[in-house]
Amino acid sequence: DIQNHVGSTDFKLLAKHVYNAYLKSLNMTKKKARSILTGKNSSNPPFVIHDMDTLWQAENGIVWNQLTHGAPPNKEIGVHVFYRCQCTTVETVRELTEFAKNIPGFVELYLNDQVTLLKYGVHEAIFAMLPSFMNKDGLLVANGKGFVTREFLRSLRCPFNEIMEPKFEFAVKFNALELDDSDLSLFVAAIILCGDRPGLMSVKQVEEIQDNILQVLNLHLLANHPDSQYLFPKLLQKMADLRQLVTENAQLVQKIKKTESETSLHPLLQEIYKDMY
Amino acid sequence: SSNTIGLEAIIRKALMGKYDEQGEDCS
Repeated sequence: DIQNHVGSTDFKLLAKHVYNAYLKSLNMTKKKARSILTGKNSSNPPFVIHDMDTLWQAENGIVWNQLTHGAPPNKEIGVHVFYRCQCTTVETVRELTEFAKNIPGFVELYLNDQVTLLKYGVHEAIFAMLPSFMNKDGLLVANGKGFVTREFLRSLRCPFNEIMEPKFEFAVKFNALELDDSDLSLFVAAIILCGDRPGLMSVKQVEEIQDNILQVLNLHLLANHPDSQYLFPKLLQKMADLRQLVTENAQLVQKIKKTESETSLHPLLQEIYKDMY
Repeated sequence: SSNTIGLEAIIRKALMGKYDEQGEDCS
């Protein structure tokens, strides 16, 4: 029965619609990232950030424009890298909100439900997309202008050296599934449209949308990866792994808040972890 | 909720097509 759905137009239309929304809303695709990481588009290779010296070169115009205000530039390196992570989170939250607005059915939900879905879904979505910009040695930053090495992030002082390592471990396994952007767009949409977020008002409505997206994701994977039959159940398992990754991340930020009293947490992160877990 | 700071405020503004200038500073 599923097989003969593969060709049905409305499923294909939904898949295409979600994919186009993904391309329109997110400024970096996996395809572009992989071509930079593999050196295929060698026209402007990313600036490699592997120590304090190269980090400050990157901060002074090579990768990022100079910090204007928000974080005092003379902060200690671990705190500074943490602040950069916060800034990337802020930008990606905005992009994911734009993406969500274009998922069929999302804007028909109560506004408070839209906020709840995004408030609890953005981190799982961010950590699901992060592998696109990662390989086992590091990750692209600033739209591909920079590449921060995994060793450098490991070398930061505790507890900042714990921020990215779990994401690299997840990424190496997640990248083995060899998803492309069309797969990822549906997977991220399914993460956001999740019916069991706390405080949702119209659970049934959200679940109907998610069921639809999951059906389309299943059919899309069967058509797009005919040799990997079990990709869909594997991705459902990854959803559970992502929840664990987000929980551990929240605990780490709590630890940083407690132990790093002089760290100026971005207001966004203060709110996230104050009432979420 | 209009005076919520951080994530919720940024999401609500983005949902309404408005962007928080403060966020712009990061890029």
